[in-house]
Amino acid sequence: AEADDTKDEL
Amino acid sequence: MNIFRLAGDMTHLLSIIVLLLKIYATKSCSGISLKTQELYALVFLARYLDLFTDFISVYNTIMKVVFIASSLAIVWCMRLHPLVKRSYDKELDTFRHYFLIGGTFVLALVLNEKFTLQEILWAFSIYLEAVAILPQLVLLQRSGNVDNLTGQYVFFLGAYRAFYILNWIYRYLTEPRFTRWIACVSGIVQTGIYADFFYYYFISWKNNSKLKLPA
Repeated sequence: AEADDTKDEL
Repeated sequence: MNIFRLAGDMTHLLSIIVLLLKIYATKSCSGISLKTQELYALVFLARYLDLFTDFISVYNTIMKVVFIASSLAIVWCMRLHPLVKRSYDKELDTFRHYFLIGGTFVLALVLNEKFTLQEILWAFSIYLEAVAILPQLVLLQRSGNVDNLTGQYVFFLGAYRAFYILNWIYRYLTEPRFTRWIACVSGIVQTGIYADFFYYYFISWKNNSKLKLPA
């Protein structure tokens, strides 16, 4: 998965 | 984490603190839409299922737990607290929020990043959050006069959304692969819903008068 696939926002 | 996102998270937190303060200090939830609060509880429960599957940071985990716990506490107070529940404006809070739930869930089934339970629930939570404030705005409009804390609660919620848009612009410019269409488009719609409220909020602030929404 690409780095910005992680849902790091709330 | 950039300064805009931090500011967004903090105004979001502040809005919840203002709301809890209002309920705790005045033992009243008049002017607050239970429908909107229930939608937010559902939003957080659906979105933060990843608490069990992904670890991002201590900050992230704490904030998620705080958002879930506070939204459930507010719903509990408004429904079950013997003093608080008496002040609930039930007859003004008649927005049919089940349609919002149904509509956004269908949208999430169609528009998602991946057809898995977690991704569908995530998209659902984003769409539902975008419209969750509607019952609250309708209630405020119906009651006309808005007390200070309720006005500030909605103002901070709107500020949180505005900061998130700045955050996305910043990330788009600084992170080459930052493309999160579902969140960004929903976020812009969500912020747009506040535009009218913001307009009257600033007018009342400028004139140093009580916030009033036109019928």
